[in-house]
Amino acid sequence: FRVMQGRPVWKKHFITYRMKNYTPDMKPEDVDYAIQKAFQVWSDVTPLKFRKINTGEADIMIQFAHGAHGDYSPFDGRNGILAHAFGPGPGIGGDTHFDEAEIWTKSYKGTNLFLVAVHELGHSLGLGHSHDPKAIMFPTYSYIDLSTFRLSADDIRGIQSLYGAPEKPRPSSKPDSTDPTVCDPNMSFDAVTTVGDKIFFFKDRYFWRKTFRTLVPEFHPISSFWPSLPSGIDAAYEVTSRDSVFIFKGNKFWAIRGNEEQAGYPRGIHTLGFPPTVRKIDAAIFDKEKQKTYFFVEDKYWRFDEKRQSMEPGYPKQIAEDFPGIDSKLDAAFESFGFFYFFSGSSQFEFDPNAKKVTHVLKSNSWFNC
Amino acid sequence: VPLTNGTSPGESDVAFAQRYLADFYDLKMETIPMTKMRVNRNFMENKIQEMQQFLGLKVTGQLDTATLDMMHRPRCGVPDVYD
Repeated sequence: FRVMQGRPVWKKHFITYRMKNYTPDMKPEDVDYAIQKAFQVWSDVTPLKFRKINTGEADIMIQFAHGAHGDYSPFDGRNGILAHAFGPGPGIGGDTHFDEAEIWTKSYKGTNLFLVAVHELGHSLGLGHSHDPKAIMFPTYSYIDLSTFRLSADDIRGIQSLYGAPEKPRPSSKPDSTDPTVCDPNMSFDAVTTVGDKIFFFKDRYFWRKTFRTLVPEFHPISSFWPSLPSGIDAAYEVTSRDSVFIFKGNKFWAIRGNEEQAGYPRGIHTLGFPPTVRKIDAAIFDKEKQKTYFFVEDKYWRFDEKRQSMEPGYPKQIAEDFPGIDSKLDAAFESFGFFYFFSGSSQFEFDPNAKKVTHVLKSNSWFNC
Repeated sequence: VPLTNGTSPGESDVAFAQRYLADFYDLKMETIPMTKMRVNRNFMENKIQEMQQFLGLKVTGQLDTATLDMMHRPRCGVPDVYD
């Protein structure tokens, strides 16, 4: 990676941006969303926070312009130069300009605004171009599947050389209290899994890590442990015999061990034996006794033989038939001390797989001393 | 101007390459007197090599097809190198 000439950086962590105008190629809300997600890519891996303002001078002013537009670097029409940006600084410093002659889109057609915005905002934060063809800061544009887009390790090293890593969460002012958001009575989780002697509760871009011994959980951005994992995951489960945790989102799944992402992932979920009609997994549980994994999708479930590494015949089956009392759509599930814990919205069902019955109905956040 | 292997670039390619190297690799053609064509040629060849190295191409110093293709790819307007 390189930094911009003179190594300009923002001397603060809260940075404002403003859209000076919009391209007619996209709906304004789609432009706003693409730019917001582009800023989030960088705030995920640094202490920086970005806020959109609608009036006055922002640190980063963003505009679409044709040809000569007053900054000695005229645009050149369709293709060629797509956009440019200025390193941190007052006035035009930090500003990002997009060539209106391009066809801006939110898909693979034309030029994807989000991907170009991530690159240009890298410049607005002080990064130069990278030699690494896999880096978003490589000078030429190529479309990348947005569902698997990640900053490369080179990009993360570069931006963290300027601003450092995201700040570790500070213990709350009352160390024996829990983060109030997790105690929201309507709290639900994207996925829950054991990891060794801990339980990980995933929600949006973050996860709570809780051990049975400590009262107050730790709270971390997913990306600070696993930079290329997606946010808003669907399911997670731990195969203790393989010391691995599998994370599912959409039709893909990843394998992690500690804070390392296993090579060869993500893989398609259909490699596990699901029919093409299955597009995502709602929840998954690994049964240590039987060395089998249960996958829950809508009202059905499959069972995967971890020893044979194959889906068992005779599935799917109806969840309600084999797990009486579990009849609402599942968000998450995990196994602990021989009980299965199923999460649906703000409710949690403790299920005894031997007695085949729900033994307790709890709040989803019952594991936190709210 | 360096010739490619067997296929010489057209004048428009050469002009495009000079513009590209001036925009992104700090090539300053106009400051070298035309009477020193050989110096001119080496200077351009160096810049082509610098660009090929930066963008992961085979470093030939020539305006070969791969280099011209890379120059025509859509890209960011920020220079790759500074003087």
